[in-house]
Amino acid sequence: LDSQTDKDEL
Amino acid sequence: MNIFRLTGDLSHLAAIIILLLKIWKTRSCAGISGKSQILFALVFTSRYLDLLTSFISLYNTTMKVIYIGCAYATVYLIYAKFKATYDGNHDTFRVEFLVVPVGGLAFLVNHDFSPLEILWTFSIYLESVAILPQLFMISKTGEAETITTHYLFFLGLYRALYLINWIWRFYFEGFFDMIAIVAGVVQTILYCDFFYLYVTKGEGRSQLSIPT
Repeated sequence: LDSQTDKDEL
Repeated sequence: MNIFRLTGDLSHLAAIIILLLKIWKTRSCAGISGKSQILFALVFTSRYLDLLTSFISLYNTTMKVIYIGCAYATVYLIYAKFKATYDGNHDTFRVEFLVVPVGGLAFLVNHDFSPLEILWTFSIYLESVAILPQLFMISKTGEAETITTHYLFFLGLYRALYLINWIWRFYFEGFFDMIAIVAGVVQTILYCDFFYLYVTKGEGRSQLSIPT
């Protein structure tokens, strides 16, 4: 499981 | 967007507004740690630089602008407009002991070694410990105004709701961000002691007295 990062969070 | 994240954001917004209104209405920042507020302004500045590079949604942009605006307005009220009421003698936490390690960690542990990503990571790590000067100040004075405890309650609640949001997103979207989750857990744990006092002693007392 690779950590994903989508920056749609505040 | 899910209900936990939305209520989390609204809880965060409520905390920020409560604090700003408390200082503005009472024309006093007694009991408030200016250092924590500077750290929060730094968190928002380093996290929301993407306002300049990408547009996600009207909601996203609006909230970021409000957070940054309120954070700097709060710092201005504390250190400029009502600086006479600033309790510097009790706001003595050495923030360099937070910023330097957090800055170093952001360089070592991140998802991508790009400036924007490192600044984002720095803001995530910093936010998890940014409340420490405030909690330290309250433990030194041994009390907190009721309105300040409400501020801390909503501020602590926001990241706790984000933890539920991340569980929700992992389960339904397979999304998870280890850095945000670990920092969010640390951040929420720091409030546990306060949450306990808020719930058990908050009712009916004018001042929350924390045993020093």
